[in-house]
Amino acid sequence: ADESASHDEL
Amino acid sequence: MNIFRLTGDLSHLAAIIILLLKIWKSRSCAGISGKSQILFAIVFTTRYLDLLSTFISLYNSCMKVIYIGCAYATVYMIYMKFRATYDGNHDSFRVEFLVVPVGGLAVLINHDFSFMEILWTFSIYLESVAILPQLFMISKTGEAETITTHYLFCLGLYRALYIFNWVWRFYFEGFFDLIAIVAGVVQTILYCDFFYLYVTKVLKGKKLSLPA
Repeated sequence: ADESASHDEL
Repeated sequence: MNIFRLTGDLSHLAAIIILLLKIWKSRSCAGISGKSQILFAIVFTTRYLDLLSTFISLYNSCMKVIYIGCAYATVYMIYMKFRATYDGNHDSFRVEFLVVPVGGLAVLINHDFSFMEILWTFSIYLESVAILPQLFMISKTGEAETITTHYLFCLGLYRALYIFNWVWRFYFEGFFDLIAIVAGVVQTILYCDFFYLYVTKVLKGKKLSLPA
């Protein structure tokens, strides 16, 4: 799983 | 975006602003760990470098800019503007004991071995322990101003709300980020002792002071 695709949290 | 994340972000923002206002209004940073604030400035800087590369939302970008700006303003107030009131003798936590292991861990355990990703991971790990110099300072002096405890409470509340956010995201979006979750849980646990004191003392109108 590509968990790191987007870090959308602050 | 869910309610836990929004309130978590707002609680984080409240904490940052409470601290800035406390320093500004009292013209003093007594009782505040400059080291923790430098660590938070490093955390935001290394995590939000993606401001330059990735656009997520206007909300996301604005909050990042505000967090970074406030973090540097706080450091400026402690080490420049109100330097005379900074209690450096009591701010004696050795930050290299945090930064070096955290840096090593970020290189070893990350989602992707790339520059940006390692910096992001470093910021997540560092944030989880960045408050330690502040908690250490309070344990050393044995007391904290009530406004400082409100700051810490908002900061801890933000972490707790983020955990609810991750539970929500796991159930409703199937999303989870193990690195963020483990670091976030560690960070929240660090506040437990403080939460206890806050509820049993500060909320009952007493000053937070530790037994000698």
